Amino acid sequence: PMPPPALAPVHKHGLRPCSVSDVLVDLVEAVSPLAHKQKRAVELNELIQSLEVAIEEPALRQALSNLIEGALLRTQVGGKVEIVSMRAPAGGTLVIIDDDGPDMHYMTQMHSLTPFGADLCSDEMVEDNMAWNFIAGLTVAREILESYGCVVRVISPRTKDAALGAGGTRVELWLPST
Amino acid sequence: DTLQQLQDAVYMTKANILHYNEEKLKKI
Repeated sequence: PMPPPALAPVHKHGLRPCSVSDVLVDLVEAVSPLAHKQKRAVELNELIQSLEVAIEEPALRQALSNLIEGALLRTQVGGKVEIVSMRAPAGGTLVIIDDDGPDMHYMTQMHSLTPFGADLCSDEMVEDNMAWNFIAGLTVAREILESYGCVVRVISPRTKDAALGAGGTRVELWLPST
Repeated sequence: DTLQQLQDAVYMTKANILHYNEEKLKKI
């Protein structure tokens, strides 16, 4: 992936930087038993450890939690979420969250008119739940991360030769360092 | 606020999907 043209930390008063590596390890450890129980997998590959980013830890934790859990919820039985973190080419950190679930561009178009409410509890509504979870989780994560100068990119489907409605999703997070 | 409502939507849909997945796994 190519870095965004502008990636700079927001100078917030008293901002305490945190280790994205520690947060990722914590979140993956926390979600792994659930993934295992639901016959899915979550894999973390850190190309460089101890990557410090200019984001408050609770904010980063909330954003990443939504994105990682959301990716897991989109997978089928036997599916996998792969997370990679690395130093970004032009400084900062790049986190990539890949899943092998549906094409969410297609899914959100197909389910965009479904009202949000108690009707979502029905068994036939899993795709509506998935579309809502994707949009809501991504919106919360984007609001949080962009307030710290991060750039969020979503590519779905991430594999171009997939069948209609399939192809998985890639979420790229470009996080500024201090 | 709106962001909290969206976060609540994330939790609700998560619970629905997990429940659906569990029921589906029982049938396998």
